[in-house]
Amino acid sequence: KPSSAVDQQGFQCGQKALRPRF
Amino acid sequence: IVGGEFTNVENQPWFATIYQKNSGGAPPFFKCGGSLISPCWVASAAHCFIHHPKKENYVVYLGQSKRNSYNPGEMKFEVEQLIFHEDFSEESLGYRNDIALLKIRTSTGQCAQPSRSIQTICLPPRFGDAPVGSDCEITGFGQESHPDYLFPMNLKMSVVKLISHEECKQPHYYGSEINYKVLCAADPEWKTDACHGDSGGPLICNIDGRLTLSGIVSWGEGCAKKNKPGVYTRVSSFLRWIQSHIGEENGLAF
Repeated sequence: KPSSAVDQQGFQCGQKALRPRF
Repeated sequence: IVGGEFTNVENQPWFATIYQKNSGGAPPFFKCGGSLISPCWVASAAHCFIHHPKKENYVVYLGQSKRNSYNPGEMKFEVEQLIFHEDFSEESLGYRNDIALLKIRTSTGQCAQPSRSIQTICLPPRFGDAPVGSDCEITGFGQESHPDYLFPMNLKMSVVKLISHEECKQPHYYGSEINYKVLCAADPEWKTDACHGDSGGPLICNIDGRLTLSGIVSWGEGCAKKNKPGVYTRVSSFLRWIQSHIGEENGLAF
């Protein structure tokens, strides 16, 4: 059963912190 | 990484830099790459550690864009457990079952904390790899050419394409060295590739819109050499093994 991508302790697997577009 | 470009670890926030401690008090030296697959676990290649199998020999960093120096936001870990695949073997040309798991914890007993430069990478669905021809990313502090002896100070990344087992098993490629528990990937122009020192690092492919750890840098003949693709441990073939050691309660993301 694929768990959600938001796993424990605030991680979101495979997500990169996108730079805010100023 | 031969070819490719320099990058910031925020582009590969799951990348782990693994150092081997020196007995004589000199600073630890860079050993291999790895990938954060859950807050307390890093996946890497067994061949990185097999000749010095004691967990006390290693230190792991997350959040490093520049090796052997301080990186704002980095986290440093000792290795609490070092687990090799029990069927790991060195073949004539390459390795088999080339996968290892490192349980990491800080000096205060913490696991990784998410930030702009620290993130887990998703595991692939069981036997669900990206299709042949998919573009996948590789990352590491490995050599920029072969034979070389210097490792770059800054992190590099590049893009290679998955190639079929049929192509990779051709006699003038790798023949019978290739089995279905590895993936082969290369640049169609043979201009970019993983290289010595990138071992253990990630092959990241996009599967159904999710960045996924599809492979672990394992071996290859030379680097960016015509008809000699990079060979990666196929993570989707080891999900049961990974889960048997980490279990689901530790925040694995499938």
